[in-house]
Order: sequence, then C-alpha cells, then structure tokens
Amino acid sequence: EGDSAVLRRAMAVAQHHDAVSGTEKQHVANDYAKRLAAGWDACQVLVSNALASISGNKENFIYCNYLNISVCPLTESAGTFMVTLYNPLGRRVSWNVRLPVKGASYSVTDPNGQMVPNEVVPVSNFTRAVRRGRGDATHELIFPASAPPLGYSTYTISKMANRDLRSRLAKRIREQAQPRVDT
Amino acid sequence: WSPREIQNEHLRVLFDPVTGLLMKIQNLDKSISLPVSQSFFWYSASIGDDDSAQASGAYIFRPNHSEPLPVARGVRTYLVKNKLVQEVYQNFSSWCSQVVRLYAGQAYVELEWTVGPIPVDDGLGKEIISRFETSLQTDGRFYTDSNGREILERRRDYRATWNLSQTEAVAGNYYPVNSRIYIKNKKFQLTVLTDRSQGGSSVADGSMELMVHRRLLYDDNRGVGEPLLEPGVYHDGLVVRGRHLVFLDTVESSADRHRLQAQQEFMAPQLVLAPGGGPSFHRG
Repeated sequence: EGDSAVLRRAMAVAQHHDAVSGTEKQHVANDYAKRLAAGWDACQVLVSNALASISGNKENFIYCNYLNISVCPLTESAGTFMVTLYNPLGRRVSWNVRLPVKGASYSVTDPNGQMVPNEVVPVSNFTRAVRRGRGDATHELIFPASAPPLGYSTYTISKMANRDLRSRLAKRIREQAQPRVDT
Repeated sequence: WSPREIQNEHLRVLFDPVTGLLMKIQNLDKSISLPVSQSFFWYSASIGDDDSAQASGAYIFRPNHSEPLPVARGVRTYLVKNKLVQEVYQNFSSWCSQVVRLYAGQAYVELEWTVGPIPVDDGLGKEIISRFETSLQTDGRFYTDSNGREILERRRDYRATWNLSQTEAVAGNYYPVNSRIYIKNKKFQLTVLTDRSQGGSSVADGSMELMVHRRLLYDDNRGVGEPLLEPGVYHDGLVVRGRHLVFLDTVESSADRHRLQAQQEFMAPQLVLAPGGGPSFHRG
C-alpha cells in the first residue's frame, strides 16, 4: 500500500530552522535525508497505484532518482520503455526530456502515436566523472514532451536496430535525390 | 578552437573566443543586446582576523577578502549542436564545470553547473559563486524574491530602518534567494532563476552573484559545533549539480517570463518510467 504520511512527517521535521538553513550537525543532516528518502519511497507506491488506477494499466513503475547525472537502469538497458510525465500545474507545460541510454538511435511516439523528433547526444565527461560507477549510459536521449494541466502524458520509446537506421538513411538519400515540389 | 555562439529563435549567446567564457546575450525578439560575462569565483573563508574572531561557518558567511578569486581565467570548451538543443560545455577545473544550453524554442539560457568536491588540501575553506557581470547601471539596487512570492528591492550598503555602518562589504550585502534574483536599468532586466535556495548579492553595479557551494574547515561558534564540511558518500566532499535560468528582456516583459517559468521549475513534471506491457487494471 502506498502511504504519503511518511513523507508528510519527514517534511514536517524538515521545517525546523536547522534543516531549512543547513545549520544542523552532519549526523542530523544525514537523518533528514534518510527520512525524506524513506518518505519518497512510500510515496512512489502511492503514485504508482494512482497511475495504475487512472490509466487502467498495472505497470512496474520505476522512478529514477539519479537522472540529473544520467543514471537510470531501465532506460540504459531496455529496448522499449514508456515515460509518463505527470504535470502538477494547472496549465499545459512543455518539457525537454533527457534520458540516459546506450543506443545510438531511438523512436519516440507521443500519446497519440505520432512520431516525436528526438536526438541522441554523448554523455559528457563532466557527468561521467561525477556518477562514479553508478550507471554506464553512453548517451542521452532528448525529446520535447508536453503534459496537460494536472494530468499526464505517456511517451513510448524504442531503440532502433541497425537495419532501421540503414533503411532510414536510404530513405533520406532517396528524398534528397528527388526534386522537391512545394505546394 | 572554441565555439563562438549558440542561437535559437529567441536568443543568441556569444562566447569569448580567447577565454571561452560567456560574453554576450542577445534577445532576438526584442533586439536587446547585453554584454554579460559569467564565470565562477571563490571566496576564501575567514578563520577569524584582527577585526573579529568570527570564522565563516554554517551560520556565518565571512570571506577574508572582498574580491573573490576566479576558478579559471579561461575554460576549455566544446559544442554539441543538433535540431533540438545547442550546448557549450565549459571546463573550469577538475571540480567545476558548466553547460550553457539553449533548447529549440526556449526563451531563456540554461546554465547547468557542476561544482565539487571542493578541494581544501591547501587548508583554505572555499565558498563558490557564479557571478554575472554586465554594463547595466543599477544604482546599487538589486532584487530578490521573498520565498518565491513578493520581490524585494535590496540596496547595497543600506538598511531602510537604520543608518548602516557596513563592516562586511560582501557578507553584509548577501540576501536569501529562494527562486530568483535580478538587476535592471530603466530599460532592460537580467533575471536569474535558481533551482534551489541560495545566497545572492550584487556587490558592484551591473554585477550579480549566487553562491552555489561551500566547504569550510572551521566551526563558526554559533552552536552547530562542527565545520560545514560535508563528506558525501565518497568522503572527499559533496558534488552539487544545479541550474540557473537566465532571462534577458525589457523591464516591462520580464515578470511575465520569469513568473511562469519559476512555477514550471518549482512544480516540475514528475517523470515515471515503465518497461510497458503491464496487465490492465481496474479498481475493485
């Protein structure tokens, strides 16, 4: 069962002025972090249950806490996966999603099944230096996404095989060879 | 070779070809061009001096000089450019780097900095800042938010309710920055949104700075009883990574930009991943 009370309690403790300003002893800072992490763990179950209930699909939802240093075991290893963006704001937002990957080419489809433009860039040496053995993604997949007010959008990502790449390249060459007619 | 500029529909960001540092920002929609140099500096933390025994610590920011030292005078850079994003990677040192980023269609410059572990082998506590220097005539005034809500005007070396005798030229002008800080002249405004609470100031006209990380070796004797020397998982100090979003616009239009974007940063979309193919589910 999901439970938001654990995080609520941890947040309440973290209202203390030492937690707000960082004037606590180190072992107290560690305890604040531990409480907040335990709270988030319990909340993840709650969010997963809510998403399953709303979407009608019981998925093995995964939360990657180290996306800021390009670490996410699922996106690094899976050939196909889904990304759900939940938007807590009361208006539509656009967002550039960055996910750690190992492949060179991906297809991204939006909730309507439309292809979404995407790019794959190498993980920087800056990031490799700070992640210190956590994860081994070589690239980051970037694509623009959007989510409705107080709602969610789910994007599907698939790694493209080399033959897909070759056929896409051949198609591009054919297109460039033909004269274009603007209408 | 170092990249000279990155550009999207709204902004152009120029870099100094010699130092590799950010040099100028242009708002292409409004035809505004402002020389903006941005770099990282560090204040050497006081351990107490003849004026006062007060050391810099968890409660107290007290540099031992008013002028911070540059982390680097020039940076090694490289460019990543595609249809969705343009990024200039700047390497300041082995413990300080930054990505200057423009996504397609984005009306602000994103600075993603990575700082730490701060070296303290030389026996000096260090307080690291990102400083923006412009030609704006700001008349000693700058602006910070009050917990993301009201914007408060701050005046250098001035207090509204008493005659101030300033004894700490830098620390005495530092203010909390919870979500944004800006400077402006009569026409243009340079705004920086933060992704977390930081300390910030404008210690000279046209200048604006934010403290992004600190590592200190002495207790400030204000109660915590230990220096601000967080070891991190690997016991060599913390590495922090964060973002500053920089807006250049007219004074009239700036609030419309930074207010909405700040909401989007504070209540950012939550990413949830799944391998897919799960069974259908209906609540009983």
